[in-house]
Amino acid sequence: VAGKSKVDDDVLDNLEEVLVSSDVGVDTTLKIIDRIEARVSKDKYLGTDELNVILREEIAGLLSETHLGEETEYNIPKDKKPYVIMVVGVNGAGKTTTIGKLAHQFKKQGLKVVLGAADTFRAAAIDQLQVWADRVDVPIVRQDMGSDPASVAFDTLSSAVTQDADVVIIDTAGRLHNKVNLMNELTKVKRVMQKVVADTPNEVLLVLDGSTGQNAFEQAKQFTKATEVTSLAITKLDGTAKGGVVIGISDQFKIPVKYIGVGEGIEDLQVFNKIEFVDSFFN
Amino acid sequence: NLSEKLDKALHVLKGHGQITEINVAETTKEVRRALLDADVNFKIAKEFTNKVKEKALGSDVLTTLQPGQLMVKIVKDELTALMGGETEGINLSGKPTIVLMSGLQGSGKTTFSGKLANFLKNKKSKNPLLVACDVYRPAAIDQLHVVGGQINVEVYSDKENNDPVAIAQAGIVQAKANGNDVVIIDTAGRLAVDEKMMAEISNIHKAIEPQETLFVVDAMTGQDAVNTAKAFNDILNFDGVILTKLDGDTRGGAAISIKSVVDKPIKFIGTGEKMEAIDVFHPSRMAERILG
Ligand SMILES: Nc1nc2c(ncn2[C@@H]2O[C@H](COP(=O)(O)OP(=O)(O)OP(=O)(O)O)[C@@H](O)[C@H]2O)c(=O)[nH]1
Ligand SMILES: Nc1nc2c(ncn2[C@@H]2O[C@H](COP(=O)(O)OP(=O)(O)OP(=O)(O)O)[C@@H](O)[C@H]2O)c(=O)[nH]1
Ligand SMILES: [Mg+2]
Ligand SMILES: [Mg+2]
Repeated sequence: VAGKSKVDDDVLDNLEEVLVSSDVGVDTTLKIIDRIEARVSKDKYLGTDELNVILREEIAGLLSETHLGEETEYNIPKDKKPYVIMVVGVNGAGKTTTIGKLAHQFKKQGLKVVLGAADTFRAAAIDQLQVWADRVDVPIVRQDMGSDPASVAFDTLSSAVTQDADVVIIDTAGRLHNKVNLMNELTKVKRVMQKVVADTPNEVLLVLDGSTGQNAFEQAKQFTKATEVTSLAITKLDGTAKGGVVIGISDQFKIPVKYIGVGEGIEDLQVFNKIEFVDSFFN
Repeated sequence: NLSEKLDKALHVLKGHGQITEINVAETTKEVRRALLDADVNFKIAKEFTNKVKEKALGSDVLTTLQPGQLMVKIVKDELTALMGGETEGINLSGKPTIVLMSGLQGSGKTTFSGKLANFLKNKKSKNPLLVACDVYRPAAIDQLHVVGGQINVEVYSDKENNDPVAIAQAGIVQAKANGNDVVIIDTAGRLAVDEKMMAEISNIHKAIEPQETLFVVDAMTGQDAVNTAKAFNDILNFDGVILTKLDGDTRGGAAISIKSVVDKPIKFIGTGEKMEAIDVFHPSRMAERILG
């Protein structure tokens, strides 16, 4: 979209390619283009900067706000103690790693964090979270591989209450959203938490791999059905994938994106910034 | 579904007998849309749709099928041909056969290493050795040991060594000494744009000269699949692709994108988390899945 150009079919075709190639998806791309066409009567001359501003505003407009407005730091509502975050998502998305990074950020703020190793299924999943707990230096509640994840969640919350923890983060096993019994298990893990602390989990964070295509919409739909997802994290944005799926998901399900993963290290987590995210599509 | 959408677009044809330039435009738009919804790469979906358009033009639409169904058949046949050819197995030459796993973070390499070892042991009477060359990910070596334990396959690792090249070489030395006829090397997930990590896997590859280098890809990957497949292929010239998590409901268009851009066979698919969840790749089944 370079130079002073006419907002004609060529410009819009090029825009369609940029957005679809960023995994925004056809439906959402057409919605964005319709909104731009409505604001700019066709064949009117616009400078590159003007068109880009309109484009960025329209995309940003589809990204839901968090309840606290623009996040600039890792905030926890003061009136929820412990504040319980349940982390869910398909296999390999980056849940366990994101939990390690998030625990580190909360600890930096002086908050007392407890981790719950409720992935009792996958090989060495508990050991993996243990390494992160040791790195961040926070307590972890764990049982043997093969134990009931709901039981681990229950124990974690009980222990957190006893330790007067500020934040609890529950790791769950990766699961594909079309597996009914696994989704039911997640619903059960959530329900069991309420037996220890009312109205928990306070947050259900769905972790999406930044390179996921349109299947992310179905993931958001099914995980929301099973656990009422309240926030999104998108990982591996340090690669070439753009993560465009979050635009349509955020718009359709009204779920804000809270965090992005930009690497495998403990500091490689960022609070989601709409402007920077939209800019990244055009770099 | 696509067949109904194409029927609608082509209804103008009924009684005319042939697919002409005018009425094919609407149908190719539907085909391209179906491919994009299935995560086929933007440029590749365009090229592919043009090829289908050429096949469709002038074809006799009223012989046996509904016009929409004929169009779908043309698309499906083209997709199958693109991904198809003979089902290729693992190159089992070499004493021992060395298999190198590669791919992005979380794609399913460690799990597939176990599945492949299990498959070769049970179906090809091999005596495989798994080698743990992921020295970065927390508990990655433990994970491979647990997997090895589940399938009763030995795992070579060296937690004191942080050089994956040295670990791979030592694993091969042990294999030769102990009579293992296949060595499967699990490696860390890495980004194609991470120069240091791409240099590492290139060094492992050069040092061990594997008979089989496999690129493991998550079937739900979107538009970025072409970028990573091309980058890994440029550096490793891999022999085959493994498509994982096909027990999900993703359409899997990344398979088309990858095959188009690197022209390497998809050898196996992952169909679950258990060690038995491995299957040979079937092009026609994949074509049907992509078309939804
Ligand atoms: N480059 C990069 N890699 C990441 C990021 N987040 C996670 N990873 C890597 O992705 C891989 C999978 O991460 P995990 O945290 O194990 O993912 P998970 O969702 O817990 O996986 P399962 O529990 O098996 O479902 C690991 O190799 C991580 O180091 C990120 O933001 N960038
Ligand atoms: N449902 C399903 N899950 C799978 C499949 N293959 C692997 N997984 C799961 O995907 C997640 C990631 O698998 P890993 O084998 O750890 O992936 P990896 O490529 O070794 O990950 P890194 O070493 O971090 O790059 C785990 O939860 C596996 O159980 C599959 O075919 N189907
Ligand atoms: Mg995990
Ligand atoms: Mg691995």
